[in-house]
Order: sequence, then C-alpha cells, then structure tokens
Amino acid sequence: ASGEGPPEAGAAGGTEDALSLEEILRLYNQPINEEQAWAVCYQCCGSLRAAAARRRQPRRRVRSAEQIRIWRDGAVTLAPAAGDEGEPPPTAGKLGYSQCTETEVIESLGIIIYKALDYGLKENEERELSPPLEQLIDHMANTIEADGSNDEGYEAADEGLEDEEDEKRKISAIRSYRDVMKLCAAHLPTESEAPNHYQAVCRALFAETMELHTFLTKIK
Amino acid sequence: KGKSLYKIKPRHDSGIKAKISMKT
Repeated sequence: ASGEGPPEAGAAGGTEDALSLEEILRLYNQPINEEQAWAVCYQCCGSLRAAAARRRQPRRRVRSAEQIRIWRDGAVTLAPAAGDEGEPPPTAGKLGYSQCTETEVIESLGIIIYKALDYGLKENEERELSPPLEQLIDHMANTIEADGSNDEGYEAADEGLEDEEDEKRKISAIRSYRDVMKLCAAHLPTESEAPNHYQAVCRALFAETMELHTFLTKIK
Repeated sequence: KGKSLYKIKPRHDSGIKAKISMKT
C-alpha cells in the first residue's frame, strides 16, 4: 500500500512476510545486537535510496520502530507513520504533505536505531557500544549539525568519483543514504560483501523472530 | 539465539544516550 515493498503484513503470526522492528523488540523483550543495528541501517538506507531514485515516495522522518519493517527476504523498508498514512496524489506539491530532507530522515533513523539498541535499559543506564557503531549513530543523529548544509540530490552526480581522501573524510559528514551504506560496508572485513551479508543478517533476524513467535504461541 | 551480550554503564551526561535524548 505504501509503494515501498511487498504488501503490508500484520502482527507476527507465522505466515507474514514482514515484521516491524517494534514487534521484534517486544517479542524478544531485549535490544537488538550491534550486528543487527548495522544491518538494519544498511538495508533501510538501501531501500530509501532506491525509493528516492524512483521518486516514489515523499521523504518522511522515522517516528518509531513500528515503521521499520524487516521482510522475510532480508529487505528493510520504511512504512508511513500513523499520521502519514495514505499516499498524496502524484501531483501534490510540497504543500500537499510534509516533506523533509534526506539528512533529516537519516537523523531520525539513527535515533530510532539507537533506541532499539537501548531498548529496555533504564534512564540512568547506558549501553556500551563499540566505537565504530557509536560513531555511526552519533554522526547519523547529528548530521544536520555536521556542517550546517543539507545538500540534496548530489549522490548520483558523484557516483564513482570517490578517492581515498573522500573515504577519509566520510565519517565527518553523513549527508546521504549512500554515506551511511558506505560506513556500514566499511565495518566489514570485505566491503563488497555488504549487500549479501547485511541481507542475510536481516533475513536471520526475521526468521529467528518468527521461530520464537511460533514457539511462544505453542507454549501459550 | 543470535543475541550477543552487552555491557551496561551508568549514563553519562556527555554520552550518546544523553545526546540522543536531547534530540527527542
């Protein structure tokens, strides 16, 4: 219905094709692990980037883990928030619905991913994250302050033009979904394995959650 | 299954949790 992936799925029940991150957190009643955080970031930015290229949806902030949907095949998409339900007509201009910048979407995604890592912890407790993941989230959540600019639409233009200097400075400014994906890929021993690896992590997250749900249902 | 352990420390005023909280 959202145009962002396969048909919407309901709550965990055994035959669904997608689970929300919120459902996963509630079912396990514990935070996601670091590898899952890297994977959800990478996969979600991948789908957002693809959707942006197709211009199939307005940019929306991520308001809750309920919006982040992990699909059976390992894809991760962003569903509309309750208040954003219903696509605007194709001809609707900026006045037709609230748009936001790519950096704002990334910022909101970073915040929600952090909250998923922090799930269940008390207010006076803080999870010790590995420095690279903390740095990723820190930069995602502070992107707008990074350099005060909100460059948009340059990602296709600079495709393939990065050099080592770009690689070195990338951590200082996350401005696009692609920047996030590059950082996530750099976290792996072999960057080229990022698409397969992160898809497999999300596929496993879905499968294990469904397995747990089935088990708990049987116990009940 | 598939879940790793993690360390918990006291929340720090300059830590990422505090920074994220300020944003929300």
